Amino acid sequence: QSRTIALMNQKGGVGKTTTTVNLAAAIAQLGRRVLLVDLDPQAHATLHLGVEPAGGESETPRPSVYDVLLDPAFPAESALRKVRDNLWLLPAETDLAALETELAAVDPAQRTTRLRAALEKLASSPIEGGTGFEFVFFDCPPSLGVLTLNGLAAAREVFIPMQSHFLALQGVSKLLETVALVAKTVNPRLRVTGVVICMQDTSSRHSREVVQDLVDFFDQARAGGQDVPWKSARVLTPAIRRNIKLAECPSFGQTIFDYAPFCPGALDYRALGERVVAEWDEL
Amino acid sequence: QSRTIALMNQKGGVGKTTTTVNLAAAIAQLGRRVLLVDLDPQAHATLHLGVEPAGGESETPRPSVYDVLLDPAFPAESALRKVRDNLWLLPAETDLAALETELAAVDPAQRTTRLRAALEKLASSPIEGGTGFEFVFFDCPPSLGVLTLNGLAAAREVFIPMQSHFLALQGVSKLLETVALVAKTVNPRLRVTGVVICMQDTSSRHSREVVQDLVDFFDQARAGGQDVPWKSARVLTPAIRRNIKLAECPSFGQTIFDYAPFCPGALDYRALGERVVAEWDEL
Ligand SMILES: Nc1ncnc2c1ncn2[C@@H]1O[C@H](COP(=O)(O)OP(=O)(O)OP(=O)(O)O)[C@@H](O)[C@H]1O
Ligand SMILES: Nc1ncnc2c1ncn2[C@@H]1O[C@H](COP(=O)(O)OP(=O)(O)OP(=O)(O)O)[C@@H](O)[C@H]1O
Ligand SMILES: [Mg+2]
Ligand SMILES: [Mg+2]
Repeated sequence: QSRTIALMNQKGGVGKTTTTVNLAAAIAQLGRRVLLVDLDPQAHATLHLGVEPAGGESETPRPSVYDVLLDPAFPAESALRKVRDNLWLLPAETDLAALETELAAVDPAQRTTRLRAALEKLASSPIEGGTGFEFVFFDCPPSLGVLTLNGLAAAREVFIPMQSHFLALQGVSKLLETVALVAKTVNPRLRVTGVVICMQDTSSRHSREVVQDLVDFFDQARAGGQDVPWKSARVLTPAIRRNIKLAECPSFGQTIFDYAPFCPGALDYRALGERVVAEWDEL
Repeated sequence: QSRTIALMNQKGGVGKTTTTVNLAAAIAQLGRRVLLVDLDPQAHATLHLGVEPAGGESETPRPSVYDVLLDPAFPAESALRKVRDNLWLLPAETDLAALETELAAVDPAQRTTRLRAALEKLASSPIEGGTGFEFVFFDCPPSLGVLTLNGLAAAREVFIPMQSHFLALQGVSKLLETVALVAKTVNPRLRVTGVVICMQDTSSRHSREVVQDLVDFFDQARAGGQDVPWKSARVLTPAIRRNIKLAECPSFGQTIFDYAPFCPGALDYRALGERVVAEWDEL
């Protein structure tokens, strides 16, 4: 059994990649086996971990999540790269954008579930020192297209990274509609279980009000008793403070724990990682 | 004659809307006639200025940039809203996303130039107290689709708002390719003339290194002598500092000058506005 979480938000630049990488790394440092799947044609999670993505100008012919999505028979374990102790990466490549077009030609019933099928096989595959993974994180692109849909179909949970700004609230309902659609059509077990507040600027009153709006929204969904996929969603703590070190370390291909293991950004992601693991262990 | 500038970056959350709104507002406060065109189905610029966008759940049947894009005969001046002294808005609406599909059915030769045609008519239209506008700003969505292409076809200049972070550099070449493509096919006069550094965190060394990378890149393009559309691009000053007030004022439908006219965000956008006007006056 494993905890599989898609980090999703169609808005750009909200902290999806920073959260996927550093949360995955935090949990790997706690000794759990973690897989990070990079679903974004920007390949930022891949770069962040110090791996050069294939595709584009790159000469690197290595396999990527692209191959997994295009070919149901492709052995996903051959695309895995071990990037840290306990941490594996299924990298993206920068031609992934062309994939959306190629996948459009695939039978609709299969188009969004290829990743899930590949991961189910991986779950029982022997991989250096063990079988499968205890935690799987999907870094989604800033869109609601076929790559994100594959992530939503393959995961059991959704975490929404977002900023505590007024304009950030505007996109949430559309995001939840998409989750509801995937839950209804291909993945009935899908649940939004968390919101990660990213890049929080101290705790200005504005920021607290936006967080309160979110908390109220989820409380109302629970009180309303409807069976919506976000009825068990919570705003996770701690919020991740804005910390320039988190923006610097990708340029060195490092996680925050490689770069500055005791800075505020590291403290926050470590604490979040401990909580994600503790919740899982309690179940 | 007017200075027409598209604020463009396919990356999300980099400061396009905040810059379009506050730069337009700064220049309007200097007494110049300014039009802001909201090209984004998120309608954030429209919201930021305190206007309720049409579309979606809204009952408001008002005309928007949508009508201008779908119907060449539509009188654009009927969609204008005066939002401040000297500042007019051509609002977006939240159904604009469906527009991309509808426009896909339009003849390719026309599909990306509808906005330009409408603006050419506006330039000679009598509009309350004057004719046309001296400055026109286009707030583009975070994509390289038909809405952004309409903005690029209609403008003579591109400003690129971006953060001075490593990951922000990764998307720049793709952005420039798109500008080059539009310059080659539909708008030979299109030039990237500026980069606006947004949300700068103090001046960390990382931030200065990223800015230096950009400066070097444009210097090399100039020195190389090729006729690329970014050969006269400069990193504009001042950089816009991170200032929570800039994130708060959209929730009140206010520009930074309405909300906190002497905070750092206001000082920076006012200074940038003065520079944009001064450059124009010198020509
Ligand atoms: N807490 C933080 N403090 C400072 N900078 C941050 C923080 N979180 C993220 N950043 C920076 O903000 C930028 C956007 O973050 P990130 O790339 O994680 O967002 P994203 O949602 O994955 O973006 P995209 O939509 O392009 O995939 C990056 O340059 C990142 O380094
Ligand atoms: N200098 C700044 N200081 C603090 N917050 C800022 C600053 N500039 C922008 N923001 C906030 O950052 C968020 C993203 O900014 P903005 O909406 O302008 O980006 P965008 O590029 O238009 O995003 P999108 O791609 O979604 O259109 C907003 O919540 C905005 O209020
Ligand atoms: Mg990302
Ligand atoms: Mg915007």
